[in-house]
Amino acid sequence: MFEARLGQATILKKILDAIKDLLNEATFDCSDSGIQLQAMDNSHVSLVSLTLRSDGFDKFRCDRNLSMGMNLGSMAKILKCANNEDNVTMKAQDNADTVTIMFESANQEKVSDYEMKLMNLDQEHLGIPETDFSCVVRMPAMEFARICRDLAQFSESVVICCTKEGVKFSASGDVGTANIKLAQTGSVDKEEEAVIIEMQEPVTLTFACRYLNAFTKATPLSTQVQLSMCADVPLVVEYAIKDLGHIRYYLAPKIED
Amino acid sequence: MQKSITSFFKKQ
Repeated sequence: MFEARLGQATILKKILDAIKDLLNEATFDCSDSGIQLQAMDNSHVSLVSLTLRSDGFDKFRCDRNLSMGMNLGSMAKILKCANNEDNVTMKAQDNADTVTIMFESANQEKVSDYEMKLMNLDQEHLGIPETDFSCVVRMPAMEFARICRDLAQFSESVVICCTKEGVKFSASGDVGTANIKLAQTGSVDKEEEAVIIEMQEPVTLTFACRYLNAFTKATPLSTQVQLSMCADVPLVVEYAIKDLGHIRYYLAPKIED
Repeated sequence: MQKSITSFFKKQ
């Protein structure tokens, strides 16, 4: 028996919004430690890794490890039927071929449930090696989204250059060149507005705008985003999900032809 | 050139 309950459907809606542009379907691996999802986008350029800890749920029970393959378009249709403040509960029997998603209004006067067919998806788990990153940048998630959106107008690629002075995002195309520099913030009243750079050595890497923009669909989940970079390894873009877990996106760099 | 994520992370 698997049962996981969250106080607010809005969190699950935001999580789905953060992954459904990259993934058509995905397997949710449930165990007593929580829910894990790892999947590559169709073109195998990026990897999404979602971790939701069992202690972050209002109620969590998972008697046996369970892999639930879900069509994310179908799940989005179901989540559209929930009000943001509704409680949401996911339930499945051991070895079931369906999952039930139930919404309850705060006053318990409206209860709706949706049974969704599960899919057998080919599981291709990738091993992610531990990396000592050259640069780790923490910055406001909204600012990162804005930069990715703005620079996508100029080029298919963004060059991210990180030094101890700051981080520079550049794009160059037919229109010309765009450069956006962010300096490390000295002192800020609000932690969520800070730009913080931890640098071992400077790094310059090129990434596809299209994927960066897809990752920023996670912006509503978190006030800050963390970018971890190292020469010739995938970029890690991490959004914390408060008291519940995190979503990490890995993006392979572009290299010169 | 866009590299594939599988050229960095190997299947388990």
